[in-house]
Amino acid sequence: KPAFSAVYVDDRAQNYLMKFGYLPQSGLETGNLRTDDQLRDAIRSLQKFGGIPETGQVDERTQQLMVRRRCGLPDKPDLRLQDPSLLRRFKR
Amino acid sequence: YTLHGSPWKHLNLTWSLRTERPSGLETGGVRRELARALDVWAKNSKLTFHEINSDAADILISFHRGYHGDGYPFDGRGQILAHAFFPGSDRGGDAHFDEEEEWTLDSSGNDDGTSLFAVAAHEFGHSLGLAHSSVRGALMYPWYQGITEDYELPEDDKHGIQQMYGAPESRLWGKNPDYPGYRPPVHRPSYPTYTPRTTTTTTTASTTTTERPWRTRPREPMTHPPDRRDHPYRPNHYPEERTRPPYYPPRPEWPVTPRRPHRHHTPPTVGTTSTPYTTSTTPSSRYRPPVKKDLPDNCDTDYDAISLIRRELFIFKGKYVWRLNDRGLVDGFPAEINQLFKFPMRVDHVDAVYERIEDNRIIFFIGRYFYVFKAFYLEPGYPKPLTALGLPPDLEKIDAAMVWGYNKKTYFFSGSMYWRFDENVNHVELDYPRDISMFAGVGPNIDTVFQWKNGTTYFFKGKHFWQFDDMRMRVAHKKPKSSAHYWMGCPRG
Repeated sequence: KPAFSAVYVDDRAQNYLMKFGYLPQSGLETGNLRTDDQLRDAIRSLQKFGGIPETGQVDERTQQLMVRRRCGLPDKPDLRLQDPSLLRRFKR
Repeated sequence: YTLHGSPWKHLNLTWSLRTERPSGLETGGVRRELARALDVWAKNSKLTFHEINSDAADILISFHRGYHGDGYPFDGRGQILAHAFFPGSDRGGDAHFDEEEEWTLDSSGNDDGTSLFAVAAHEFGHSLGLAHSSVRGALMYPWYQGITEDYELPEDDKHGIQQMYGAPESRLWGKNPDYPGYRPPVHRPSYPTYTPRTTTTTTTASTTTTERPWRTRPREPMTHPPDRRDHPYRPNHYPEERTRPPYYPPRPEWPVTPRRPHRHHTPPTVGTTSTPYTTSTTPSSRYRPPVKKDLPDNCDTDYDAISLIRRELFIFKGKYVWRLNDRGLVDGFPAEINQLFKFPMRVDHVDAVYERIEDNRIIFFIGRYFYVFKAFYLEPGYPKPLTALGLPPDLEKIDAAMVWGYNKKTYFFSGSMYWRFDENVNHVELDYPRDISMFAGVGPNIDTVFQWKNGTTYFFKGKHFWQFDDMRMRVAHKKPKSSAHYWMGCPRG
């Protein structure tokens, strides 16, 4: 069994995840790399919300969900308020 | 269900449609569908909704295309259908629909169209304080699902709305004349039902008709077309008034966003004679330096644009420019912009300016046009419209432009949005515009932004500025500092 299996999420899917609140938006301009786990969790979360099997991969059903007509508001509240790395205190 | 923020403090909410003939639909039909959508929530809570024709309504409903200034641009026909704001002041409660969708006033919303009733009912859930629900079949499920004509609110949404606003007082709510929420009965004409022609016998003179089942028997004759059905919220509800033409009050003027006044600008064709500074050409007239009549007080002003050009700071305000180098203000400045840069017309302001890294050209933005300068001279073929950069045609001006030290990319700012510009393909990048809130703490409608020699980014608004922390994507200090004191060396206060 391979020790590491990377999840591939293209820009369009990442933008979708960010737009609807599944991934934090802070990395948009600074181009922060996302961890594999972070992406996988975001996809799972989307799949759970959409009521499709939680595979953690952008499979066909997820792709179908992503092109469906929908409301423009995010499904999750702003993750910047939840991401602990963004809430930690900095030394002066 | 998920609740978001605080609910409305009052139960008698008002609403108003602010777009006339949205998506080419009949305004009366749209109003009827919106009223029906609100009724879905009214029937299941203590809320009441009344239509008014005013910008002061709690819920303003409008149709927009693409970027429309609220940070949630529409994407044309397809994925994003609408959005609404949670309860609150200003935009709170407002619902926006994508005008480019194929809206139908038919509740089923077939493959060719999207039911306005279904989407409006969902969006009004947001207007009342409900966020998205992951329950499939719930009205607040984010993905579009058509709903039926006689739609009943699912349990999930019912619990949500009743937690915020309480359950309706009585099952007879709205039907009991003694109750304050009484609404007179609505005259709902039945649609003509299709009845197949029955076999007739010609053997006798009389025609025999088979008895129709009771369900298809017309209840009452139809007096007017179905799309003109009366609605309790419409002024021509009462039967005696039914003969009147429908009343559509005139649309009031759009509210004007309190921003600095926009100066419309039409560039002259390149090559026209520029106005000389001295008006008299008689021999007796001698050169007189231009009188700086409307020179702004550099210790008490905001700035139109600031840019670091060839390691010197250029500060633009009105028709003047200050030039500062390491030794301070350069002699002869402030000067008129026209004295320094050879525009083909008199310039009374610039909106934004930046120096392109690749070829050191200086790019000015004035109104809907941009000008490219090589040193002090305009390049041939300019000015060009902002649309040549891939910016939307309805964009009236750019607030600020900069090359960001963090990634050496060019950024344009306007209102609450910003774009990243690809200098290689000479076009704004895909997935833009984005909301300026990405640059946390800066806020919308900035005056200017630039990058100092050490790579630090500064945002200016009014008479103040913020230093920006590129790594943490937020302002380095929440309280802005005085521009006059820091940049112009004016005494504090």
